[in-house]
Amino acid sequence: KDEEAIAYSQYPRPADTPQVNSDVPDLKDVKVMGYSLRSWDYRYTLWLGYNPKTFQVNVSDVHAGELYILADDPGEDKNIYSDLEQSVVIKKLSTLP
Amino acid sequence: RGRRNVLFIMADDLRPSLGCYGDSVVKSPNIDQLASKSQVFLNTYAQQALCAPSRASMLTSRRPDTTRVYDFNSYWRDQSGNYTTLPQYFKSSGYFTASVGKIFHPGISSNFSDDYPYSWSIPAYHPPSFHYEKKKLCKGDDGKLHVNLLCAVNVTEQPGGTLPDLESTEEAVRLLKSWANNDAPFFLAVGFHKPHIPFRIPQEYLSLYPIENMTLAPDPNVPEFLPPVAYNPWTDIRGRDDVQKLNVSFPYGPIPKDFQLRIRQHYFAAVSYMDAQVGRLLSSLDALGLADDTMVVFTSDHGWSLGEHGEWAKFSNFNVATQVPLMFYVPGITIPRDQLGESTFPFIDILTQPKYRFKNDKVRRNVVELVDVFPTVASMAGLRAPEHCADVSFQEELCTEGDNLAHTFRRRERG
Repeated sequence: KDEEAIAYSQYPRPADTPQVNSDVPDLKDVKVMGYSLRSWDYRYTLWLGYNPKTFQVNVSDVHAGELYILADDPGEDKNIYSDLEQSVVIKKLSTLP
Repeated sequence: RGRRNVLFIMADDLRPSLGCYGDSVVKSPNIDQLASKSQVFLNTYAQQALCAPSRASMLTSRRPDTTRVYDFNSYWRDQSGNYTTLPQYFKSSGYFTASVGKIFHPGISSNFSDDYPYSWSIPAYHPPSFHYEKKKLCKGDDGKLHVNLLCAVNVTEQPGGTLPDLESTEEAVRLLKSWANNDAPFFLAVGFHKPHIPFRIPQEYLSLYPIENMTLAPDPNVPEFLPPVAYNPWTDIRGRDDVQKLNVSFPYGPIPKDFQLRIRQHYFAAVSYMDAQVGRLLSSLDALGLADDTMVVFTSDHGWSLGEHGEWAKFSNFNVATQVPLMFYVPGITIPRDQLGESTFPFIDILTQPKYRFKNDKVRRNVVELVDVFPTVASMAGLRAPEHCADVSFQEELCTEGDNLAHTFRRRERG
């Protein structure tokens, strides 16, 4: 009961840059999956390589990351992932199931 | 009746831009009234900001990686597992279940049947006038008809003199009337099509939002350090005649500021129009004497970016695209039975009654998810909530990847 409440979401992409089918890629075209976890305090997202034939995500194939600290940045406009990439927080979050 | 009926109301692409969520611009008196008698979850998130995957996820209580529905072209029973849906669970528990409007995403993703007969006792109802939703029916500045994004119309001039959500409300009320004196409990799901684009709405709702009062999103530009993969180029609105005329560059835009204001005006007007249909539905529930033994759930499939981050769509992991309203009215629990008066949900016509005031008495601030809806609705209706799924659950027909939030209705929030 004392665990922090977390919500998960995900979104597929066909490529690392926006293209005409980026909004709604067909499953066969999905190359990257963005997995988000969000709490009261932050939203952390990793964009990971994804194989649509096996439905497998490659957790070591990190295409990009996002981290927003919502108390300072409620609109999610200041992505500080790069600033904190090597930090303890990121390492801890990356080990979550 | 030994069990509570369920009226399950869904909006389409509705972010929590509602009075009851603290929005000072949007006029949503009927949903606010429902919220004042409900438990309101202030921080609820969809599992994927796209209609078909989100609805499949919520209605099976499985995450997209378990439904394996990520687009419009997969049906979970073929793609991953024969998962039991929320309405199917009620149907198998003796409820009469019916779908009006958009509950499952239509087409392949619900087997071209809205998952009938698994989920529903009768075939799903779709408003006939939805056939015209993408036709040239919006009067442009040139006086001709176009396929526009902004499409405030004189309803009497539309085919059949109606609009889809008006028809859905009428059908839902007709069903409620037919069940009012039945002994069998019902689960009625009503899915409104708005505020999804195009904004084909009764023109009078625009008057609630004078363009001179509209403001841009607080952060209308693409953030400097946003990875390109996180950005969506909102292609669905680019194809509309009125947006095409703007010659917006791909993929980043931007849309001219005056048109941004008009998109926001039309979205808010669409919310008020949808709110009026919720009000008509709830006042009928009330008039039929069903409000004291029917729980009401109100939510949406995901949100929509109204210019935040330079985006005009869902299709992302941003909070504005994933956050949704969620509230549960449970007579006797969210409102004491002795406070259930003669009129629980009187219709509030925002076009003639601009002043109203409601207060949310029961709110929860902790983060919750749409996968929590299934076990919570089941539990609050008096059924057993499904057990939590195992780590791998493709063979499990009935389980939940969410949390049963029933305990939150009686305990003070912690943390």
